[in-house]
Amino acid sequence: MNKDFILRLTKYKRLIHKLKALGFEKVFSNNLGDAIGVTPALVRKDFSILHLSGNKRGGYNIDMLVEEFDRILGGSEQQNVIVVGCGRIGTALMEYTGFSTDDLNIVAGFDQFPEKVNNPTKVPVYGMDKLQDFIRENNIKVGVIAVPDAEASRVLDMMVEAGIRGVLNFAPVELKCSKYQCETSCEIQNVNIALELEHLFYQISTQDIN
Amino acid sequence: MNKDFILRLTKYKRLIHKLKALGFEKVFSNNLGDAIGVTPALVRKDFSILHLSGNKRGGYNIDMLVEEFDRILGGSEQQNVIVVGCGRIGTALMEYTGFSTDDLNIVAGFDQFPEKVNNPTKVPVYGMDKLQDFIRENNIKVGVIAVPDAEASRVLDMMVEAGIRGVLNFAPVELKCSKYQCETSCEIQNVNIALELEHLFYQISTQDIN
Ligand SMILES: NC(=O)c1ccc[n+]([C@@H]2O[C@H](COP(=O)([O-])OP(=O)(O)OC[C@H]3O[C@@H](n4cnc5c(N)ncnc54)[C@H](O)[C@@H]3O)[C@@H](O)[C@H]2O)c1
Ligand SMILES: NC(=O)c1ccc[n+]([C@@H]2O[C@H](COP(=O)([O-])OP(=O)(O)OC[C@H]3O[C@@H](n4cnc5c(N)ncnc54)[C@H](O)[C@@H]3O)[C@@H](O)[C@H]2O)c1
Repeated sequence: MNKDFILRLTKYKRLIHKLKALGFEKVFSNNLGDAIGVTPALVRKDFSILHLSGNKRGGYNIDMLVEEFDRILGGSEQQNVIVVGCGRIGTALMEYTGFSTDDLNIVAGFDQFPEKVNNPTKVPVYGMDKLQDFIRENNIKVGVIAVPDAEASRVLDMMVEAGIRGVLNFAPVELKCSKYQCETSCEIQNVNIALELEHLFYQISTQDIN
Repeated sequence: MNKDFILRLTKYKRLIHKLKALGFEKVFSNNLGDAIGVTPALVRKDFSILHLSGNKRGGYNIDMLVEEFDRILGGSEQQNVIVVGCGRIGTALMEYTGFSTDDLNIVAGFDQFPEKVNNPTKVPVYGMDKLQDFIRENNIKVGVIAVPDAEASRVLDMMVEAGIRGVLNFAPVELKCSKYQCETSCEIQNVNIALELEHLFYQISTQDIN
């Protein structure tokens, strides 16, 4: 399955849950397409790959879609996440209430100076000495890295060693799982905000030339 | 030019500036490849497209690369950015000192309740009534959207109308430039943190099946 297809599936799933919460009973491929930013034809193609059928007049049945997407993408049991580095980005993530609509739950934060963290939330913040036990005891699979760039790869190794399988990294370094440590592979998604901004400037400057 | 190539160019440029600051005089394609996360062959291919030559024994000359990349990607005059929505994400961006190493400069924040914003930085925060004049008077080309999802598309229209050409959007909605307003196109880059996390969970669950 290619990454774009999976990303679209995740977007369909979230959208369908929101539509169900709004009381929708049916939805058409062009509504789904507009909301996700793709053509209705691609929606129909994706759905036919998943053997989901609707009809021209009535569209797709929302309850059927919710059930099918939960089956395909995994049900909506809470997906627990930890945050390592409770500074500006880390605490913004811990305070965000929007994650619960997507069945995401930040269960703990970790920091080298836990007593200095300004944490108005109920999410507990621990020192780094508790990180690996917490990951193993609570079977945590996904974590966020929000520490300074120089610390990120060391923190990654600690997380992977304890059993983390997926990492969302905000530090501006290209993190790679040091192969020798990974019996199971670890998916790393880098979010580099400065790079995204620079990329926007570059795209604008090339438009002006063309 | 395809997007991946541009993204690599931006990464090369930032890396080369950092190496120069560290006092490097030469660099080999395998160092560049390791730091960016690509093969040395791809580095050499990218550089030959740009007519940048090095030699097998000595590698590439850093000063030559800095000059060439500033020419290709635009010099390092400050790239000014505004932030609309000065809540958790918005203030984290305004407080971040790391942008200056990439010649990025957050020059102002805008919020519907500017007096409520907790802003320990020197970056001024204004009400939304000042947004469009500020964009026009300071020729701002890039902005960040960090308002709630229901507000994002209205805020985008205000920004594009005033001349913004590139937007980094954190609100979890697929923003599209409403075509009728765009004489010039507007590049929109969506950063959806919840989706990235869900995508990691999905990738892990599919690994377990295979
Ligand atoms: N704030 C932004 O807008 C922004 C923008 C782009 C990139 N980033 C990147 O995101 C990351 C986080 O940024 P921030 O602004 O939240 O930083 P921050 O300095 O506010 O927070 C970093 C936190 O990490 C903790 N820490 C440092 N070393 C640690 C270690 N070895 N183990 C555990 N905890 C450790 C610190 O105690 C601190 O609480 C950085 O890598 C930064 O470059 C941030
Ligand atoms: N905090 C996170 O970790 C996180 C994670 C994922 C997504 N997001 C998304 O990022 C965006 C920002 O999140 P946040 O946590 O910083 O939110 P927040 O509620 O802390 O801040 C939002 C700010 O926007 C301002 N605002 C609201 N409507 C406005 C309008 N019409 N014009 C100008 N300002 C307006 C508010 O006054 C507030 O200061 C949201 O869309 C959120 O869904 C945040």
